[in-house]
Amino acid sequence: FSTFPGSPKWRKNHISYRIVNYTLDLPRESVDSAIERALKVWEEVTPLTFSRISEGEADIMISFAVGEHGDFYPFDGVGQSLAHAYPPGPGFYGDAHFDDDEKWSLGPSGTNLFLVAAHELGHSLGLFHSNNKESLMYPVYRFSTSQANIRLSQDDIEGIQSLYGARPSSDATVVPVPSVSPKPETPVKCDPALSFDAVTMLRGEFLFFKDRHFWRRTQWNPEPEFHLISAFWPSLPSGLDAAYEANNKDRVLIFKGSQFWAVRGNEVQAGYPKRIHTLGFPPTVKKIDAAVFEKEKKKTYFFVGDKYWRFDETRQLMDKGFPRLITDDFPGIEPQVDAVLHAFGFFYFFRGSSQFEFDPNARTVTHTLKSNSWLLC
Amino acid sequence: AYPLHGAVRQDHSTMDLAQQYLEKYYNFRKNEKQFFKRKDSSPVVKKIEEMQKFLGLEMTGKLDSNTVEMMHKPRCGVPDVGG
Repeated sequence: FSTFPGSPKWRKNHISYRIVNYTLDLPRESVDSAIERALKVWEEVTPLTFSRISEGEADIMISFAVGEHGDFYPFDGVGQSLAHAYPPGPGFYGDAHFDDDEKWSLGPSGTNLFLVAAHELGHSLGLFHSNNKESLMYPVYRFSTSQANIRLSQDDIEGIQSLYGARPSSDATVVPVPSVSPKPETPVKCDPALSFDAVTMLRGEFLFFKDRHFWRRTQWNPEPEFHLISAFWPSLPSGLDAAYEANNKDRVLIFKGSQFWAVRGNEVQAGYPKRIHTLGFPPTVKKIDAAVFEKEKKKTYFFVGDKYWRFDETRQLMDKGFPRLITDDFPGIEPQVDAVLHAFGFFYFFRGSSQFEFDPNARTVTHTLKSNSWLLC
Repeated sequence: AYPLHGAVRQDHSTMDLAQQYLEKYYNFRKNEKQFFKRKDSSPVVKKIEEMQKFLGLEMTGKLDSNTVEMMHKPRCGVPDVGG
C-alpha cells in the first residue's frame, strides 16, 4: 500500500459526505446504496464513521461529471479513466468524481459503481495506489463475481489502519456490523450452532441464507447445493435480514437494513432497492427480522423485534390493526426471530440454532428442531 | 525500424497512448520525449519499466502486447506515482 505524499488524513473520526448529483444509469436509491456500502467497507476496519448530508459542504463531495469538469483533470469519454478522488483536506480535497460517460451498473456488465466507489473513497481517506494486484487500491479496474461484496485485502487493511488505526473492539455507540476479514469464514452446514440470516422458497426450492452464502435445496435433489449469493445476484448485499417469496407474483423480496430488492429467478428487478417504508412501515422501523408469505391467505407477515405486521399482497397495503405482539398470535414463539418459512401448512420459525414448527390451526408449537435440519444434518 | 527494438509493431495511436499514459499516471514530462536514444538509457524505457513494475508486468522496457493491453484497461484516474 502507499499513502499520498505527506500522508494526509482526516483529523477526526466522524466524516460527512454528500452525493451532489446522480448518474442516469442507475436509480438514485442504487447510487445511494452503492456509496453507503462502499463507505462501510472502510468503516468496518477503522474507527471512522460516515454520515450523509443533503446540502452544504461535506467533507467528501461525490459527483458525476463528463469531460472537463472544473479541476483540470478532465475525464476522457468511455473507458480509460473511470473516476478520481482527492486526499483528505478542505475544499475539493476529499472529493470523489465519477466519469458519467461510463455505463455505471451494480453488476458485472458496465462499470460497477460499488467497486469503483470503494476504491475512490480509499483515496478520499488518504490511501494512494497499491501495486498489489489483489488489493482494492490497485489502480486497474477488475470486476469479478467474488468482488461483488468486496473483501479488503490485508494490504488494504494495513494501509488504512496505518492512517487511522483499527476499529475499536467495543464501542457502545457503534451498531454491530459483520466484521470485514481478508480471509472470510465459510459457514459449515452441520455446525450445531448454525443460524440463518433469512430463509425463503423460490420456485419450489428452499433457500437458506447465511453471510455471503446460501444453501439451495431442490425438490429433486435433497442434498443441498452451496453457493455465493453474489454468484447468482451480484448486486445483492451479504448478511441479509429477511426474504420471502410472493409466489403469486413469481418474485422474491430480499431485505437488508432499510432497503429491499425484488428478484425474479436470478435477475434483480429494475427500480430496486427501495426503502422498506414504501411497504407501509413507520419510520421507527429500521430493519426487518424475518418475513413469510402465506399463500392461502395471500398475506405476508413481517417480524420486527417482538412485534409483527401483516401485509395484504393483493391490495399491496399493510392490514389495519398492526403491529401486534408475536407472542399473542404465535404462542410459544419468542422474539427475536431470525427467519420464517411457510411450508406443508406449518410455519417454521428460525431462532438461533433452533427451529420451531408452528401449527397455525392449533396455535401451538408442534416440534422443535435444529435450524439446519433442512440441510440433512 | 522501430524506436524500441523488439517491441510489438506499433502504430502512432499506440505510441500516443503510451505517451499519454506515462504522462498522466507516471509523471513523464513532455520534454523527456527521447524515443530515439539507445533503449538501455532512454528515459522512456525507464518510465515504461517503472509502469510495468508497478502494475505487475514483466519489466521489458518495451511496449509489448501485455503492456499495451494493460494500458487499454479502464482504471482509476489518480496517478500511480507522485502526488
